[in-house]
Formats: sequence, structure tokens, C-alpha cells
Amino acid sequence: TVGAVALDINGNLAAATSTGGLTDQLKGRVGDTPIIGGGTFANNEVCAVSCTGEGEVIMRGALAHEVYAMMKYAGHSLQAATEKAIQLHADKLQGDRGILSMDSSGKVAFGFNTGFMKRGYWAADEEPFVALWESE
Amino acid sequence: MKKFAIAIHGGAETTKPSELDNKKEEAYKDGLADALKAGYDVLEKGGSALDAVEAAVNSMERNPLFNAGRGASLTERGENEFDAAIMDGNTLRVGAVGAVRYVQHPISLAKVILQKCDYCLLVGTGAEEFALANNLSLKGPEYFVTPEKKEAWLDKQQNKVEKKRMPGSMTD
Repeated sequence: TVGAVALDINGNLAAATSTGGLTDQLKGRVGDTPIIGGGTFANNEVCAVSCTGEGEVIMRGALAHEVYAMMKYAGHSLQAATEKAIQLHADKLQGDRGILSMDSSGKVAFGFNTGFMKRGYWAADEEPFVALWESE
Repeated sequence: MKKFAIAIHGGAETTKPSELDNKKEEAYKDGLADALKAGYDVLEKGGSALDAVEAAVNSMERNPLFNAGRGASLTERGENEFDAAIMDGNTLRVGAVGAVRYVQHPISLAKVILQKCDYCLLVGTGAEEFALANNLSLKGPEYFVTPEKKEAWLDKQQNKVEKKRMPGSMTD
């Protein structure tokens, strides 16, 4: 799965996610990517989110919308909301999870429980950043 | 300068450092850098966040290293099936596609659905017909299926056959 979130000069946020699914998945299986609030969500007031990982876990947890809800209703920071969504219902919903999120100021958060997530960030007048491993 | 920013991901997997050589690591980083630049260029010219995320994702859909578009995983039948979604945080409009097989850039189809369709999510042949009606590029399996993904699929099929042959694994 691949995804992107962005903030433009007019203060608009957007999120996009695209995937080939899982190797050997059943024909007709649709994952979290096109489920709004599951794998993809954006609202200018709060944040934009794109998820990757095991789709069934992300859909059952409605994880993209959870990041939004934890920021809007519980007052969490982007980073805290993203990290909490990675752990949400972890006792019942086990599987790979990765979340990319950006708030309305252009701050970014990456959360993942896999140790490895291909990722990058580039803000105006800053150097681009790309990383793979958790330690980077 | 007004603030603008883009961030991307190319998937999260449980992978150990020993399972990935330096060459592949560098290729992943190059692919990420290309996608970031595609999105950043849109924003730098004053383009919309919607266009920027599409451009970044298009870049990764073209790159066979990532699991989207060309080089994506294969279903149990050895076929590609793509899902994609795009959402505009300003209007809360959304476009999404599920289980499309021939659309070169599923995220671009999702954007056309967002912009031109009364519905949020189209799947299968209906989505492909919508792509055709809107002059989006379609491609055959020879474009999407890479030797690496074919091999991964064949390994899975072989494992299934071997599992069935193992004594004690039979069910009645």
C-alpha cells in the first residue's frame, strides 16, 4: 500500500491511499484503503490520514477516523493520536499497522508496529526526509 | 512563504534488516524521494493538496517496488485487484475504487470519481467503465505483473499444495 497526505498554501488538507491488497487474497476482497474513515480520511479542521497494514484490522478499528476523533474530541496531539491508534484494541485486533497523518499546521506523524515503514516528509523551506526503519 | 507540506508512505511490513539488502534499501529510498518530489513540485507551484497527493501516489503506482499499480500483489487467482481512495479535507468530498484490474492509476480514477460522480465508491467493471468514459489509461496484466510478484504468488500456491499433501493436515 502507498499513501500521501498534504497541506497546500490555502490551508487545505488531502489524503490519498492506493493498494494492490494482499498476496493470495480472495478474489473480490476489498481492504481498508477505499473505506472512508478506515484507511483514508481528511478534514481541514483537524488532520489528514492514510493507513497501511492488514486491512481487516484497520477497518474494524476505523483507525483513520480514530486519529481524527482522538484529536478533535479528546484533545490529543497529532503524534499522540497516531500512536494511540496504532495500539487501539491491540488485544482484539492483532496485525501489522502503519499510519501516516498530518495536522492543519503541516506537522506530520508516522506510527507503525512493524519496525519498518517506507516513509518521507517534505515541508516548504526544509530538507526532504526519507526513512525505512524505526530507528531512522 | 506560506506553509505547505507533503508526507508519504510506501507501506509498513514486519521485516528484519537481514531480509533487505543495501541495494533494495537504496531503491526504496530513491522511489520515496521521487514520489515526495512529485507532490512537493505541485505544492511549490501553488497547486492543491488534492493534486499533490495524487501526484505522489501516481509516482509510487508507476514504481514496481511498491504494492500499488505496477508491481502490486496478486490475488489467489494470480490477478491484480486494486483499491484506492482520495479525500479533500476542505469539501469532505471523496472518491474511492475497489477491485479494479486494468486502471493504470487507480488513485486518478478515485479523483475523477470525487470530482465528477454522485457516488463515493465504485467497484469492479463499473469503475473500469467509468475510467474509460473519462479517458483514463487502462493497461493489461503484462504491464502490472512483475516477475517478483509472480514468484511470490507461485510460492504461496506451492505451499498450499505441500500443506495439503502433509499427513495429518487432511480434514473430512
